[in-house]
Amino acid sequence: SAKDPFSEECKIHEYPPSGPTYKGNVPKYIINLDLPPSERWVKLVTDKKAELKIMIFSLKGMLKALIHNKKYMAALENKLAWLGTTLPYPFDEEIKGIASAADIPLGDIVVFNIFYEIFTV
Amino acid sequence: CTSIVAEDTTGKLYHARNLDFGLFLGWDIKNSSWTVTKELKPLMVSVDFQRNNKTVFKSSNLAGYVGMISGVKPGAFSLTLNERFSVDGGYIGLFEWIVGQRDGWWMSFLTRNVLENCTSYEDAKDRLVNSKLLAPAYFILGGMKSGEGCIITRSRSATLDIWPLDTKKGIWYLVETNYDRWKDPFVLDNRRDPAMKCLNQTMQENISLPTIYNVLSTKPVLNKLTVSTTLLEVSDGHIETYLRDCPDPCSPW
Repeated sequence: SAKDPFSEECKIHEYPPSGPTYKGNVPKYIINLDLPPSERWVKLVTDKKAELKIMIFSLKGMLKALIHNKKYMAALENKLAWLGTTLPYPFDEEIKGIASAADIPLGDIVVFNIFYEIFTV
Repeated sequence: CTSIVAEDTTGKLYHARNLDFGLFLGWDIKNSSWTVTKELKPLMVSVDFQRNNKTVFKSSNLAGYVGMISGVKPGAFSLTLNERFSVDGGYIGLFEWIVGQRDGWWMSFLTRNVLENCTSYEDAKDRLVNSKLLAPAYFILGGMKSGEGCIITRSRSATLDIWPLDTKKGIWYLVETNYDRWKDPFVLDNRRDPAMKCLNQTMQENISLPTIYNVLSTKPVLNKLTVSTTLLEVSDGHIETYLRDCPDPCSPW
């Protein structure tokens, strides 16, 4: 049988993480479920606002390459914002709170949150 | 994605996953990486969800994403979600939702709901097996006691398979990539066999979170789509997440 060109021998000394395959730790946050849903993610999203905007800008750029017409794009964004209002509680309120804290259109945050459903084809 | 649940010789359970995402979503020639994969890395966070100042569950998550893809409920269960591709995919569920048929769960909202509200491995399993979904999925569930681990293969409306740990039959680990266990993986995306080979080499008596991290660090289990590696341990509600990179030569998926 053919050997996968990228396969390698099993690694044995990778932990604790270091070296070229390790890019760093992730920051820790507390989400207080006692807060109203729209306020739960504010601190986290405020800290990550710039990174979130970069990622969403990339995704929209890819979408714009497929849909050149600005009118269609605006209609799609409106539709996605409407979709956000149909999501179940408390997720709808949390998503609205994230969009507001990050200063990103609601439709863009909705599409990020339903990635899974879109990409299972 | 690659998820692993394993049991050591004392009956202790370990759960870990590589989060792979961003296939065909732009290629960054300069950095030899998928654009969205690269941009998701700074969004990874470790979150402790609390009520009355007490931990309800912990997760490894993306900032701005309210659903859950990996999490642990201390003293109860651990859960990861892997994408399952199907012609009867999530876009159909999405369409049904738009036209008003709203009786299914959005995938990551269900996993969040399970982590928040279920109180035991069996409770979580029951919910994941019996809920109607908008998209197909693999749920990888780990528990506290020996034998409490399974992979649930779901279509949108039915549970197609529940594959449990069974150390008496020699099944001391389960590996899920993005393929049904009764089918061969796609020939250009076989991460399952390399992961199994490394777990077999590790052997049950040596299994631990560090040795599972070794397995998840071996190419092509680690690949250009890998955003992070998360290690979960139920008994003390432990979760650790590391951002990953896969320098060339490395499989693009």
